[in-house]
Amino acid sequence: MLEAKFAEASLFKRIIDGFKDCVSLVNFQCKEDGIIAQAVDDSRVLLVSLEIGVEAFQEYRCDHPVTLGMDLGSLSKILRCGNNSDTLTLIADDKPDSILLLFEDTQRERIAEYSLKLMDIDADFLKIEDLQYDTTLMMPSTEFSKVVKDLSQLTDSINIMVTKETIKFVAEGEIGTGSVILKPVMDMEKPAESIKLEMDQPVDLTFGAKYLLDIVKGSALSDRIGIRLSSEAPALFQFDLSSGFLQFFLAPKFND
Amino acid sequence: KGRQTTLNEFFPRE
Repeated sequence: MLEAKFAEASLFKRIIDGFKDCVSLVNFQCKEDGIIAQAVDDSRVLLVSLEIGVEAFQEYRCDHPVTLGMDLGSLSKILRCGNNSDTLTLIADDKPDSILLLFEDTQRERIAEYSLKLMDIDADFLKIEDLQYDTTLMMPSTEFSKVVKDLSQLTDSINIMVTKETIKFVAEGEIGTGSVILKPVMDMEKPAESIKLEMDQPVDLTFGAKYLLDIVKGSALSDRIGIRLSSEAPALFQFDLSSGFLQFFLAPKFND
Repeated sequence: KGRQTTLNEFFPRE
């Protein structure tokens, strides 16, 4: 039996909205210590990895591991039926063919109950070892989102260059070029506005703009984004939850 | 502008 209660339905909504546009069919693996999911987009360029720890829930119980295969489009239709401030409980039995979503407004004693049919999803699991990265960045997710949205207007590829003191984003398109340069900065008054840079090796990488546009949809989950870059591996973009994370692994473009 | 790589080139399947 799974019973997973979010104090606010908006958290689960934001999690699903954060990746529903790049992957559609997802297996959610529910275990004693929380819920994990992994999915790869159709082009096999972007991998989403989600972990929701027990601490992120108001109440959590999972007696037996259970996999819930869901169509995110269908799931988000149901999530739109609940109010953001409702509590949301996910309920499934040990061998479920559907999942129950229970929205409760404790102030008004309103209870809404929906069931979603589950699917058998045949998805392979990619094995992600602990990767070595050349550069780690932490910055406001709104800032990263703005850079990606601005530069994506010019081109389908965005170049990210990091040296010791500078992070440079460059777009070269048919209508013109654009670049944004950021420097590490520590904001004592507003720590969330800080930009932190740890660089072992400079990097110069190019990514498909359409995938970066998918990734920044996770910005509603956290006011910070962690970006880890390597010249030889997919980049990691991470939004932290109070317990857990939403990660995107993005394969780079290479000049052969 | 460059060849788009895929994740399969970096991660083994389980």
